[in-house]
Amino acid sequence: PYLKKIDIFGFKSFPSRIEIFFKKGANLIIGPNGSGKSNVLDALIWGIGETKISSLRGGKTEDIIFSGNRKKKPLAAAEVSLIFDNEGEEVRLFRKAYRDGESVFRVNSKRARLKDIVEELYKLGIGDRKYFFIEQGMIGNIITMGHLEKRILIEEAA
Amino acid sequence: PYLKKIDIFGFKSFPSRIEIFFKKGANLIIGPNGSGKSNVLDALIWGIGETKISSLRGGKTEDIIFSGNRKKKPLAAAEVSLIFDNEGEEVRLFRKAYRDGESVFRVNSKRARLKDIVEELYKLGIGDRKYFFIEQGMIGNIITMGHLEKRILIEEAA
Amino acid sequence: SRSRFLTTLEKINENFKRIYQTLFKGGSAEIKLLDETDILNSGVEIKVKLPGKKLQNLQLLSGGEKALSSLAFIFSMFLYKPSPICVLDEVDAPLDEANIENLMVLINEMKTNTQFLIVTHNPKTLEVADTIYGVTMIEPGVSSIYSIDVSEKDKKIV
Amino acid sequence: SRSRFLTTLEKINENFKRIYQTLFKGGSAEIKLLDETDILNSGVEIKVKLPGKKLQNLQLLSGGEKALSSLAFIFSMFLYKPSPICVLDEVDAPLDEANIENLMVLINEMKTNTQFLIVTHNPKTLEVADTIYGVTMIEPGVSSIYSIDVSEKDKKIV
Ligand SMILES: Nc1ncnc2c1ncn2[C@@H]1O[C@H](COP(=O)(O)OP(=O)(O)OP(=O)(O)O)[C@@H](O)[C@H]1O
Ligand SMILES: Nc1ncnc2c1ncn2[C@@H]1O[C@H](COP(=O)(O)OP(=O)(O)OP(=O)(O)O)[C@@H](O)[C@H]1O
Ligand SMILES: [Mg+2]
Ligand SMILES: [Mg+2]
Repeated sequence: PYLKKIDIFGFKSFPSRIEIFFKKGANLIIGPNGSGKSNVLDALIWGIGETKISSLRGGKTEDIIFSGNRKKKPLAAAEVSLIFDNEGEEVRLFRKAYRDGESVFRVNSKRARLKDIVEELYKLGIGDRKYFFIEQGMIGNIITMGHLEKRILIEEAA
Repeated sequence: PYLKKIDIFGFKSFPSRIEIFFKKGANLIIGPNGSGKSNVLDALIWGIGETKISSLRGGKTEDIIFSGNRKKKPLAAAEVSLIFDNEGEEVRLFRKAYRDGESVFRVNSKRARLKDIVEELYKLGIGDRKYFFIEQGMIGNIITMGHLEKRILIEEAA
Repeated sequence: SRSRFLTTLEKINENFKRIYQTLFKGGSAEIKLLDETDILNSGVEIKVKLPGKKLQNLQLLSGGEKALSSLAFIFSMFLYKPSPICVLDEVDAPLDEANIENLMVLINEMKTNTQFLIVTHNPKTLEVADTIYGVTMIEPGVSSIYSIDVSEKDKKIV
Repeated sequence: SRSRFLTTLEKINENFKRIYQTLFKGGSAEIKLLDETDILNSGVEIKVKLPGKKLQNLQLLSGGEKALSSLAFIFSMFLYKPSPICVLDEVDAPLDEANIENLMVLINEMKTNTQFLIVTHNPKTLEVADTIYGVTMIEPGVSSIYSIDVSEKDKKIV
């Protein structure tokens, strides 16, 4: 399976709907400082069910919803759709959150809970993001983490 | 005043005596990963009296002394000389340490203590390194330190 | 259970040794239990020996060596339990050109089975790209995305 | 004493505003007391507004924006109590080309009164050099230093 498309609307610096089609192999994302590259990755991480707002570099839940700029007002909600291609069959994961913090999930357009999202991801072979996602700035710290932390990483992979 | 020269012998990856002459203005240091660039900066920080071995990326005191390679045996001591030019007058600071951890200091070739080194640096206008030295990998963390930490930084600058 | 943990540790260690060779073009590395007599509680330690250098404390590694060692560790666990997707946010920032090339060799190998999303500012990393997306803020505060033809990859300043 | 701290804070804040303009080419920034009613104990907070963007939580800044804001903060204290020497170890790693240029403008200004030691892997940063030293390990584990003529700076791959 692979990630075919991500749809972002109202999440962080994306006030209008944006679609990004990815290919198999290596998809490179470039651009100036502060342009929104890490925000695209945050949208992916949020879309697969991340619940800790600090892992999305936010302080409070609404930090992930577009907060406005000179011309545009803050939006009321953020939504992300992830479309995976699993051997030709499409799996669509959808998440929407309002400023009060509640998230609405959908799997293939049917209302779902976070637990269903995690289950679909498990079927796709997508587990804990610490094994497949290296956040910006963290690369130097992994090797010097403590002995017990390293053990837990290996235990959880088992 | 400015740093005219640094002499390194037996410190980290410098088993034989090396002299580096610096100029006023911008001195750039380049080279492959692991070649010894940050070690040169560590030599400078150690030479001005750093006492915390962890600030030199070491675990124990002897980590700063050349530990050997395929051809060379570990050395018994590390020494660094810093030669400052202060309006034409030379100020020489010297530090040597043996594997048991004791440091020997000299100011202008006369035996001295750490406190004398700090005093000479004060006369040169060199104070706490947190105001003039940004360690590798730390640049992103400074702005997000806590409110009280920021206050202490400003208080100590006063 | 005990034996499951040990088998996992052993498999990850094998991956680690192999990946280390690819990334560092030599040297040796190992992931092992800190205390073999206490399998259930022992921490896990990583020992590395860089090509031509002695075995040393991980703290003494350079910024680039730490980053590359961290990548080897993450990928050794990733390959034990592969995910269809791998996301890297500017992991090449501390690396010199030669080490970026070594990393690209590894990614090229892995991308037949794994989809990569890679954010970078380094033109050298673009060489591994199958697709390239540019992110920009034409309107301040609003991210927009455009696709870049892969044949343009050597012209793109990032 | 109270009034000394306030005067220092005010001077550093003035530096910060000015440096921010140089580095970000616009926007605004401020260092202020968290609680004006409790001068003796209050923490200090930094508020930044990037060009064209809204005032926001520092956590939401991008990697490059955090690095540049951190540099502005350190330099604002540095200029309050200037040291003859300033040491920067790969502070340009998270920055794109445009922001490296802005940083070089600032360093060019400051280098008339301050000696800089700058470690970098980025050819763009070399443009500010008055001297260049290369560090290498011809013999593994042993650092050696060679001088590079400044006129060669655009040929040097780092
Ligand atoms: N809720 C939000 N509403 C509007 N804008 C936001 C929100 N959250 C973050 N941003 C914007 O996103 C920007 C950061 O984007 P991001 O971290 O993706 O940059 P980047 O492209 O990764 O840059 P770098 O190369 O420096 O890492 C911030 O400057 C901020 O203005
Ligand atoms: N006591 C010591 N004896 C011998 N070698 C040492 C000692 N301490 C550190 N080293 C060596 O120094 C190397 C690290 O050097 P340094 O951190 O200066 O690299 P660097 O040029 O800054 O690289 P990077 O660009 O990756 O940051 C290590 O690989 C290690 O072999
Ligand atoms: Mg980023
Ligand atoms: Mg270094």
